[in-house]
Amino acid sequence: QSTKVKHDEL
Amino acid sequence: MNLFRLGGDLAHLVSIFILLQKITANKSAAGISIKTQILYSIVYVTRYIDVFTKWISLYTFVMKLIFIASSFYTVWLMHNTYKSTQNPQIDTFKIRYLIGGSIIMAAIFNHKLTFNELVWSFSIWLESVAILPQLFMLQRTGEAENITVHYIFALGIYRALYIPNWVYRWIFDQYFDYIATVAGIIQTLIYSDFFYVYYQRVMKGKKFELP
Repeated sequence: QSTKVKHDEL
Repeated sequence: MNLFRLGGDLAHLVSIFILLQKITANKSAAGISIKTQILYSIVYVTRYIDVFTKWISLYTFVMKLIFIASSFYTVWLMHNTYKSTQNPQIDTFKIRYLIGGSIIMAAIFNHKLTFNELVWSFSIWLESVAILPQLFMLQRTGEAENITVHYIFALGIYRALYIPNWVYRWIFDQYFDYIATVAGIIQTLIYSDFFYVYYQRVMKGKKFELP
């Protein structure tokens, strides 16, 4: 799951 | 991208526009906490430290530049052009505790022990409390111009809309970032009192006055 975290939000 | 996130980002843009409009049209920064504005500058620089090195989309690229530039411009305006209109005697929140606390939170809660991940996490925690000097100032004054409270309201809506966005992404995108979500909920809770007074007074056409 944490691999999905890619900081694509503002 | 979903509508909650887009709506949140647009509310964020609107809040910046309201703030700059208030300062330049009134030629005054009265009632605005420069400390909160400085914290936002720190938040955007640390959050978007990879703006030129990591490409996500034109949308995020442009928005990041707008947020960094406008926050610096606001601080610059307040510190130079409209310095005499500031209220340093009531803008007295000790921001070193907010910065120190965010450093500690980032050291404990982060996705990886790398520089970029640590500053990203720091920016998330700092953003969650960055409005406190402004709310504290509001509380000390007891009342504020409607334009100032509209600014704070739009900024609060921005983070509040990110919560359904995270629920949406969790369900439909299998995406979940516990740091952003927990900090975002804390941030929205900080606004809850303000939202209540805003609803009770401003939405009913009255002046913003704390009970």
